[in-house]
Amino acid sequence: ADPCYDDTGAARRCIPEFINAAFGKEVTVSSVCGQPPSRSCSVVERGDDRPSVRTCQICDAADPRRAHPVSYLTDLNSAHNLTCWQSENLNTSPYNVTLTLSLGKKFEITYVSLQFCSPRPESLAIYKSMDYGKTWMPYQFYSSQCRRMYNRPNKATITKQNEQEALCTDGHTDLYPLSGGLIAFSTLDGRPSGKDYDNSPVLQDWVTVTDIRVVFNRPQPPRDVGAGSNGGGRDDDPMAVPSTLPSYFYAVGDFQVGGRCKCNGHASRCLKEKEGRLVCDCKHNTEGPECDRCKPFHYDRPWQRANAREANECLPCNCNLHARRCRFNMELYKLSGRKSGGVCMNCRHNTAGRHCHYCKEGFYRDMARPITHRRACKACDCHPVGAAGKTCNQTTGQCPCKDGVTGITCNRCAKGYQQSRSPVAPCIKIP
Amino acid sequence: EVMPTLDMALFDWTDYEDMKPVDV
Repeated sequence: ADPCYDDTGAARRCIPEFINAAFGKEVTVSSVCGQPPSRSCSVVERGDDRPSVRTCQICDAADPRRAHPVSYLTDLNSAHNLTCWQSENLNTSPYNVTLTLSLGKKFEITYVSLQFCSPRPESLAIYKSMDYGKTWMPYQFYSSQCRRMYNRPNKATITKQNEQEALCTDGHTDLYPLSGGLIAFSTLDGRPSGKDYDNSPVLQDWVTVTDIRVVFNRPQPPRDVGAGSNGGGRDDDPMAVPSTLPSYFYAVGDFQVGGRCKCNGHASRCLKEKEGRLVCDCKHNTEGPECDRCKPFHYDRPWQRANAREANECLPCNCNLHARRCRFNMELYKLSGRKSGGVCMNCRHNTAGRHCHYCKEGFYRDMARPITHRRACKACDCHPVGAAGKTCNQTTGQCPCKDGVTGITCNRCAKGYQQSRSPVAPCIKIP
Repeated sequence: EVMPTLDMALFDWTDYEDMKPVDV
């Protein structure tokens, strides 16, 4: 069964399944450790009131056992085999590292989450693009110093007037946990129109993205973390990095973008085109990458997004099988009580009118045939001499006859008249 | 009573060449 139609064949809203749109996708990062091999140290909590320990590792991009490539961000996230991308060591400011994910298509997303293998950054920004990376806009900020880092207040109130505004919060910026900490941004959480999403074009726009960019602006500052980076704990190889210096790096085990392929309620799935591009499998007589326009000849009403009450499918123009093209006219649509605005173009088979529903000049309706018949309009065939013109009555086919002439086509003299020799007055009264 | 159809051959086209059908 097609989810876009009910049992009776009537159109209904349909949406692609909810997925992690980042899974398996390539992420572009500004920094990866291991080229050349490097050593990084971190403090690890051991639990059970035991002191934390400082451990050091070698990152070597050439050795699969010691590599932390970018593909680890979006691979299968398994608790038993946690794989982490890791940046280079960032020894001096600025500490900016950027992750850019291209979804290749518009998605409507409800969350962006990052599970860290290092301590969570102290300041982090999320940006979105709706035009495949041409322009970017802020989506969310996390910082213990919102005003200083991003010139935004901490935890600003969201009202209906600023639902499309990126906020800053100092939540999720704690040093602890030292590993495994999560940053999760819910795109609709706390936004007033979230409960009436169907009727909020502002929020529909807010959740629409083609690309997501995460910028780690600042790592956690050095603090006393038991046997932390200030030394004092175990150090696997104290010769490599002086334990008095903190070695900053970011490491993320899982980068998720939860949402649905955007199809405006007119498709239940997205498919890959021949060129590998993702597109909606559009139904309801719609087309376009996001089912964002009506198919040709389906312009009887304007395109609309589907909602829970109405599928708002595109409807074909009514041209009685005499035209292949039509256009939408808003004035006519309003005049019809918002029911029909299609205007047929290039009516064929000698028909005319908005719906090709009557015969053009010089033709009349053959009532023995339905208007949809290709021979529903017959030529008037007015007599070249007996008729006063070539245009007949479009319903009866009666041509306009000269004085004393009769017949549908004006081809006979009326009773009491006889044919003359003059083509101007072909029938004259019998004296 | 059905009247005969107009006979094109009976018309005098001398002054009305422009009205004359090609097949007459």
